[in-house]
Amino acid sequence: SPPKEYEDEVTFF
Amino acid sequence: PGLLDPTSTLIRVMKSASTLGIAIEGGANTRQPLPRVVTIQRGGSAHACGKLKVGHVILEVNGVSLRGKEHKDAARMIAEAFKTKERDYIDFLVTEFNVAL
Repeated sequence: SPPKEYEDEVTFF
Repeated sequence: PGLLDPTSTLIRVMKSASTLGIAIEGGANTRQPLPRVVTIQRGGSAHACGKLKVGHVILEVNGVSLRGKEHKDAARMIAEAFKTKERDYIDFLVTEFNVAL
């Protein structure tokens, strides 16, 4: 899995 | 104390619609250490407010700093701020500059 600093999480509200 | 640097703006979003209508990215331990607004959806409370913009970096929610909060924790804070019946608004302290504060 990629390093955490390269994750791009997006959350919609 | 809040992060009242000169570039920050307090925006009060009234819960005028059934959804908040924003999307955020980032959080602690990512390239975007504080959550950034990436979408404002039409028909949502934020769109009706008209002040919150794509690109705003959220420093605080209802006076609570998001510094050091990972994405899921920041997201939970925003979701709970929208859900609570204690207030009919959410206060966002935002900055337009993408600085690592």
